[in-house]
Amino acid sequence: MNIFRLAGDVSHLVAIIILLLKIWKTRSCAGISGKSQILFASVFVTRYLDLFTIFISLYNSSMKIIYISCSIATVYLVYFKFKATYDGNHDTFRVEFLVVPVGGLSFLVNHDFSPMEILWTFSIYLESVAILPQLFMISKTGEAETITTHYLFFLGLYRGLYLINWIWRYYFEGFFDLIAIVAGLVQTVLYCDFFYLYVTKVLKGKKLSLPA
Amino acid sequence: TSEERDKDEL
Repeated sequence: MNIFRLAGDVSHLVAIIILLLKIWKTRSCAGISGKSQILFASVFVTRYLDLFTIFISLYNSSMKIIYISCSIATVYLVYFKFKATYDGNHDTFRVEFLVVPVGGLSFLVNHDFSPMEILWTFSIYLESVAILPQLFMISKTGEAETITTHYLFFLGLYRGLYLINWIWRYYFEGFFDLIAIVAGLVQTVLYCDFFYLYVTKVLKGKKLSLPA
Repeated sequence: TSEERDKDEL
């Protein structure tokens, strides 16, 4: 564990908590893509199945439990409790265009052709594109609530910090995991456009609005 | 350098 990975995990946790609190406090999931939240929940479920098979550390297990429970709670809030505020008309990204190629690729490119490893690989590839429905929804509505932009900022930052962690580990430990690195790069690059808008608009107190 | 998966990473 190094400081970049710890900062990444904290950033990820902050993002998940921000979203959960935003929906719970405002009792509304306006502007939130339920499809992305379903993808994130499946990312965690498929990646953390080893929660029941191997114990790595208290930190590792507790973070996995927190991620899985918060993401499932978020999906529940969006599709059940605050369903009336769910903006389905703008959450129209065809997720099958993500899940099918990702599913196929995880069978072709993986570290080991075993069920757990293929599920882990599927989860890594899926996570790299899971934010697309959310970004697509923002491009369709042409704007995002400021709290939602903070959620996206920390969510995008987390994998960017992991990338630094992997550079650090390659340099000092000679460790590298090409699957995680390539997927992490794709994932972080997808946020670049958002990061630019976040820094130039939201951090200057303006509302994030895309040229519709 | 060795390319492998780290099960410790989240």
